[in-house]
Amino acid sequence: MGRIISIANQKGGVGKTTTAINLASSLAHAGKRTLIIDMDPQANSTTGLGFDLESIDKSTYEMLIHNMSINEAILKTMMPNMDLIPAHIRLVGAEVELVNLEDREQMFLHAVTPVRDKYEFILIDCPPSLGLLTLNALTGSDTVLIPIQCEYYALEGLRQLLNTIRLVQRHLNTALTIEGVLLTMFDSRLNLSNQVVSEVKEYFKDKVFKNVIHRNIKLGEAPSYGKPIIIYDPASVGAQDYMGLAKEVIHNVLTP
Amino acid sequence: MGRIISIANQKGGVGKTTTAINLASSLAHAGKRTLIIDMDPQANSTTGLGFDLESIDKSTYEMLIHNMSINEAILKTMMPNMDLIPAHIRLVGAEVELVNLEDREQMFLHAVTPVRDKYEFILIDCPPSLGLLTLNALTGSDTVLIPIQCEYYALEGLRQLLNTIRLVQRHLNTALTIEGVLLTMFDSRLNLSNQVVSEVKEYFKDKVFKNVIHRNIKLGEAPSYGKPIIIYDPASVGAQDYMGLAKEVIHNVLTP
Ligand SMILES: Nc1ncnc2c1ncn2[C@@H]1O[C@H](COP(=O)(O)OP(=O)(O)OP(=O)(O)O)[C@@H](O)[C@H]1O
Ligand SMILES: Nc1ncnc2c1ncn2[C@@H]1O[C@H](COP(=O)(O)OP(=O)(O)OP(=O)(O)O)[C@@H](O)[C@H]1O
Ligand SMILES: [Mg+2]
Ligand SMILES: [Mg+2]
Repeated sequence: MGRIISIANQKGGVGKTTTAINLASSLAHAGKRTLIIDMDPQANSTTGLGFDLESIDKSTYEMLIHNMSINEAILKTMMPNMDLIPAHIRLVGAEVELVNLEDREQMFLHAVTPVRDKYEFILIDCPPSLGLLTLNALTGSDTVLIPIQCEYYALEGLRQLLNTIRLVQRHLNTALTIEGVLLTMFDSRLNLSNQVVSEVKEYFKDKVFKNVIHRNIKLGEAPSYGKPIIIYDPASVGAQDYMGLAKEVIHNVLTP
Repeated sequence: MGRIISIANQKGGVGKTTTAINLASSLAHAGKRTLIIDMDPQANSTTGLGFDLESIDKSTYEMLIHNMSINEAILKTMMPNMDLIPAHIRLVGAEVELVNLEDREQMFLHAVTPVRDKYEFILIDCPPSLGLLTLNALTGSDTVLIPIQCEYYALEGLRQLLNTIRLVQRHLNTALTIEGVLLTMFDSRLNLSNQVVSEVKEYFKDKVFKNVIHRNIKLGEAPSYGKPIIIYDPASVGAQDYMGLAKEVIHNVLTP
């Protein structure tokens, strides 16, 4: 049974897509069959892996709204052991189209069930909002990984995010737990970075991943070449950080 | 007649809130009566100016959904000439609550009209999405200011954003124009930054503001003290950049 992990935080630009692509590729590199599901209408996980949006006709949108089988949307990536369900701009309309449906929060859960046993990890790249797309992801997930940028506004949004997770746990998915809290874009030279780290560790205690992702320009360059960091620059700090994170996630799955 | 400017880009973390707070305070510093309207359920413009969300009972939510007069929600800020319409977490529900209303895209336009002549500039901090809150802001605005982070994914989302602006111009607000494109978090030492700048200038030509906002840690620190940069550290690069931008915006209004 594959573990389904939502990568969610309504704060924008905190490293959700960068984590989806680079954690998935590091898990794949460690031999784990991995699937990325791009649930964001911006489709950054899709383009960040080099796919051209113009050529995508089977995506998360058709899976959620037209009941298309998830198997029809699977794309092989350049990384062995790693596949992708692409997003498309059409997904912008899904939030409104889902509103008046009966099981509007459970469309993703029904869609993903057929491939649960095909992969050891399924990572969902969520949009920067707490709307129906993120609610669908959380309802269909085992756990949620929360990237937190080491900046002031990142702390502000946590209460809202935790409230939403609690609501999902109470009404839509009682088994949902927190996979972990990931500190991203950490720069040890900055007071602000260090302040945020100590506040997050005080609040989340052992839920904070030991592996921190440092600010590293290579992580910003890699998507412009359509490659995960482990292919673009395997010796970089960014690649080391995400490989460390993958080892920690694998360890946590094996020793709950 | 005050100029109403939406600050919009569905890409997360590109500097929408930082621009709303610091352009507004620089315009106020130049003697222009200015209003910030926080249209993002994250309420970062509200907390970034030192307001406590727990004490906010009249916000953008009540204005849009309960037809409350905008005058009831106006808060004075620490900056002379600058007021705020705060947001609240309740605004998360507005996207769904607006869906089934008759004039769902025009609720903001009706709400803001009574204060149009009270301010010379009205800036709207939009959420990182192209949903009904952003559509409301664009429908009720004269122009839209587009912050673009000097990173790869920032370019990806432009097509989607321009499509949405064109749709609004065609069906909801024929007078809407682009105020300008603002390059943010620019770091002249990085190739990626310079590449993005040249691509944006090629694409948008004279619509790109001459003033570029450099990456400057003081801009990240200021909101943790609840202050605009011009009060937190007036000698910083961040403060100089936003004051330069304010002069350019004022000049553009006077010489269309
Ligand atoms: N550790 C890092 N070091 C340097 N740059 C980074 C790092 N992580 C992410 N970035 C860059 O920061 C920007 C924001 O990251 P990303 O797009 O992954 O965030 P996101 O949370 O997915 O954004 P959105 O809310 O729009 O979906 C991107 O340009 C990305 O390349
Ligand atoms: N020029 C800059 N230099 C350094 N840091 C900056 C700069 N502009 C913004 N920041 C920081 O980058 C982060 C993202 O900026 P901000 O929150 O303003 O973006 P946003 O587009 O409003 O995000 P969202 O999409 O979540 O609304 C914040 O932590 C902010 O303090
Ligand atoms: Mg993303
Ligand atoms: Mg913002």
